Amino acid sequence: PPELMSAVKFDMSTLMTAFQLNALRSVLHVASELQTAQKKVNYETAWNNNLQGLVEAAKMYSVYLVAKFFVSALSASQWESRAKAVLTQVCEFYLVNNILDHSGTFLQNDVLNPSQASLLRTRRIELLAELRPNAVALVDAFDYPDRLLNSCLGRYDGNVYEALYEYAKSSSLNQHQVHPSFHKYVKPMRETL
Amino acid sequence: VNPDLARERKNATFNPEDLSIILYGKENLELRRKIFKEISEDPNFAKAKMFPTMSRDEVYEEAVRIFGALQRKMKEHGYVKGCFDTYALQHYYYKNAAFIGTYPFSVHTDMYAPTIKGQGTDEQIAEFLPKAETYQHIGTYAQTELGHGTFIRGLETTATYDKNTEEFVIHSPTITSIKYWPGGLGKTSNYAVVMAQLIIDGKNYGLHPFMCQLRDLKTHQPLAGIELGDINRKFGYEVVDNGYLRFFHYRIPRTNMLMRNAKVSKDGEFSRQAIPQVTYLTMSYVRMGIVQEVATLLAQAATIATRYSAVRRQTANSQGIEPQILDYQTQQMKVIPAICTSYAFFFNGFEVRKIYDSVMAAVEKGDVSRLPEMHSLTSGLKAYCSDVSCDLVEICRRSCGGHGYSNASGITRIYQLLVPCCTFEGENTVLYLQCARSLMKFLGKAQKGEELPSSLQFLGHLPDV
Repeated sequence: PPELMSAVKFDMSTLMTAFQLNALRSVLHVASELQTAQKKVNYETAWNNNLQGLVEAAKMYSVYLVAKFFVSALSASQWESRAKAVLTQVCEFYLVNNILDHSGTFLQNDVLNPSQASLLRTRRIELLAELRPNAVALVDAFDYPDRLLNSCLGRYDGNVYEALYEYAKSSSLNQHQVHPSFHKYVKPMRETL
Repeated sequence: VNPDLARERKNATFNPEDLSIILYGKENLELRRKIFKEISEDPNFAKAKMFPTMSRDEVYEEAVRIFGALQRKMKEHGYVKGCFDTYALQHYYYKNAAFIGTYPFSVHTDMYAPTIKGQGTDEQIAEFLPKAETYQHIGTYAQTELGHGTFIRGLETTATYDKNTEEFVIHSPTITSIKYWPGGLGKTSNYAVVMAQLIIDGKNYGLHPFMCQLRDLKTHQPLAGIELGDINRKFGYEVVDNGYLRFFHYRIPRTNMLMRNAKVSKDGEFSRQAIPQVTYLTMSYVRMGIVQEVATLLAQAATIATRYSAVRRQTANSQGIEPQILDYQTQQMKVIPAICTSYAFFFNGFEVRKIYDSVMAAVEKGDVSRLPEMHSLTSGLKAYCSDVSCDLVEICRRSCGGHGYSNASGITRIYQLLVPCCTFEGENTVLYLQCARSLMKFLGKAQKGEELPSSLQFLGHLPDV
């Protein structure tokens, strides 16, 4: 699509066009390889010789679906405006980051050109900085209580080091000041050396 | 509260509560919090903290005890009519009480009961489901065999119909045909839905589900003609007694074949009411559940990594101050993709659930046309979401530096719960290939100009390419 070929700025719609085209071309590419292979060998061998391409096509389809579902949830919603604004940033980061994570396929499929990939890399860095101040609030919103997380590091109150210290003290090895293995093995070993 | 975390919360541009309501809905959010409060205040659930230091036997016993106590508590509070209507609630309840993502009864609630519901006749549902809902029958779903996994046409267990006695003879003809891996099969279950090749007068009619009683309902002793037990220790999931099961010409009544989709009459006449793919609906259901589950596990790891990154400081700058590691771009590239992917997977889970529900509603009316779409969708997404979540949880673990390796991080537990998602209900590469096979079929339809379901309509945009 021309709007994708000439894009120097990517809005949600352009990004989604890129995902869709990438999924379609990945499927078409492996289908064409299969068809060519079947002129030389039987169907089963052709299939076996193209397994990697088939897996790649299925992955690109799945990547496209997750992106599509996220964007459609966002566009269909009437959410509180500040929460929606941050979710829009989250969604844009997800889309941009995924294109860059699979940039090899996007470039190979001629969905993007290298200078567009470079633009997206710059946008990803900008989005990191935009999301940084909301990172903690974004995870607080998942609403997982400390009891469920069962983590010294992820406590809501952030008293990480006190918790790690208590965790160390609760080790079963600390039930004795001198562990019985010292008298049983270490001492005799030392005496023989 | 740690001052760094307090400042982060103060400087946020939105109220997390608004986002929580978007994720869970106002009512559910309140219910979650109410349940959490109840559990926190109940001494019955305090002992679960000891899990990391317990032996396998103790862990299993404690998990069963907690589950029993929870069921009583949920009933007492009026949360349960049939436990399967409150499946998500029960999971949440249990996880909060026991710190672990699963329990020995999970296949009972996630697969055994849904299979009765989806594949039993009205009479069979009336007979078996109430017993399952009240745990008189504790069941599992025995499909995978020692030598056979996702390729279910290769399963060897046989169910041979004996016209004279109107019984099926269930048999494990080889070592490779021993049922292996079903959760809860080892010690917990007294019933199983067993997937076996139906044979009538020497002819094979393919794979069908059979209700098999495994243990005496009073003594819990294994029945004659059956050998079963636990498969021993694994990488994680220590609370679950994954089991093995071998049949020696074990007889069950004809009426124990789940016959909503295919029937065997008294005189051995076979008839089919639906396409064979209906038999695989349970797998699609579970794969959909995995898509939702991995989103929550990833979100937990992201929560831990992000909060720790706000508290941890490292390497003094030119003013001699150690910055929060969350201020380093490299650290942001570890935690922010995990946060954003968690959100993407949450919304993805909601959409897949909506599609599944609409497909199921159509199936109940006899329209099975969208089953191939459902199969393709859940195969691909189960593989993709579990793969990505596993990778990102490992990155979250590393983002916590050395402490991420300690069980104190909580991430090691999450990782143990995620890893099996990449292999159970189909190893991911196999699932990608199942999805790819569907894509090739749908592409053929697109080329013929046939109408495609919504999640595959992109294949119809051929002129754009």
